[in-house]
Amino acid sequence: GLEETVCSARVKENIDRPSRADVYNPEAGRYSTVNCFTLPILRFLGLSAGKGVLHENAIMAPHWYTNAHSIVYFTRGEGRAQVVNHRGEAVFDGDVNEGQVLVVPHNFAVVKRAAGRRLEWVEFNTNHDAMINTLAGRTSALRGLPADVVAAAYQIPREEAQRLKSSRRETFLFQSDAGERSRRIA
Amino acid sequence: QQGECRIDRIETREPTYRFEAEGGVTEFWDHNEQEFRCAGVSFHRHTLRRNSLLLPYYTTAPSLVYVLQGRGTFGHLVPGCPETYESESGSEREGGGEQERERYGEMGRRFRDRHQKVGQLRKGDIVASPAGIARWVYNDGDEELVLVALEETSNRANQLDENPRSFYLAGNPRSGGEGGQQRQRESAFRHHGQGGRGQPEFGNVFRGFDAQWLSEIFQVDEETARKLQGEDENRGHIITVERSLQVLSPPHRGEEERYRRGERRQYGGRGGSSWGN
Repeated sequence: GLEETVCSARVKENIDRPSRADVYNPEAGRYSTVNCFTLPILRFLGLSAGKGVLHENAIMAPHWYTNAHSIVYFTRGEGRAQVVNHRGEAVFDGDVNEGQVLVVPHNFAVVKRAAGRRLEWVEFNTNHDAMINTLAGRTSALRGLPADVVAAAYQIPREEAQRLKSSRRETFLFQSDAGERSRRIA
Repeated sequence: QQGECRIDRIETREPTYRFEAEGGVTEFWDHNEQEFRCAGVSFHRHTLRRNSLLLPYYTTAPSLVYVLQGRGTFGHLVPGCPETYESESGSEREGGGEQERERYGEMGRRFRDRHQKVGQLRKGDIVASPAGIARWVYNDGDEELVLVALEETSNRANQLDENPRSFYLAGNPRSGGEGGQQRQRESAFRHHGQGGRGQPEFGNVFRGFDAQWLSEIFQVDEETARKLQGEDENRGHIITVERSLQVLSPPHRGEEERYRRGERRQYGGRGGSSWGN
């Protein structure tokens, strides 16, 4: 059945349509993925991709890919990114602009932020089902920890630990306080 | 890697690096030894003193842990999984008051929390941890909790090189004791001519992010953001918990029976579970 599996395989999927977004926050932006579930041929290739759009000053939560390298190509706009290695060192901390590529190695933590204009990128991940784990937000690793563990780990009171866990209700696209302030002024 | 398995002689190996922390110690075998490189694995041993917490961390390769001694509580933080361990709902919260104070004794009222599933550890358990999934361990027993762990760095899940790497989510892992108090055995020098090459490396990932950004992301003040980064921390990667952790954890079968019969005991029992064993 080669002809049934490969010859007729769907090889195309548009991830740029806003209506196709997997994660959407009208204030902060959107994010779409294509993986082996949405485009089965990717299982053979061992690759997947994502498209992100961050509105002005918005932030994509600090996160890491549990099973993939991520090669990010900035398609539009400008922003800033920080990438951190296992020693807790920022191996990249700088501006990112249209046309540039940023390689984020497997498990390295990264945070992206749009500058004055919105920031867009496409990312290629080296796993057919790249899994993301966030450090902040509603589905973050911190949120999954018992509050007492958070309190002990960061030497903060329990109530503060609870606040830290639940401060962000968004999943991983955050509206920035700075953005909110500038909108109010405008 | 080519040539790694051309082994003429195999020796038993002792740990090469030792990292002292406030609440315990971790010993690493030198993963650069030929046998380890041939097998594509690294090996280490955590010893957690009573009431100590191994801070949350993740690794680039999957690992298997064996509980050599003691008992404890552990959790895996799996992305996208809901916080299914939760204390009372809001409606019950409203009706608390005197009844709650009576039920939970000195604490006045029970602290409400919601977190991902936690498990209990006891001697003989094997725990499988996938690559990239953060995990933590707490010793709630009355003796040291000793864990030996194998990390398969050559596993295809690890997309980096074969050096073991641990990414901590808290603390200042390299600060326990004097600079981590590494003990470099002769063998490390013999094989590499420089003790530090096979030395494991780990740190708190929050440290690499801008504190101001963290404050904004978590919507907390900068002081709390700096605590996330573990600034001024010197407890290392295993910390001592001042009072025992209150972690939501289901009772054992016998405890459940007693609960049904109404033999309630105060919250905050051994290991933070709600009911005694």
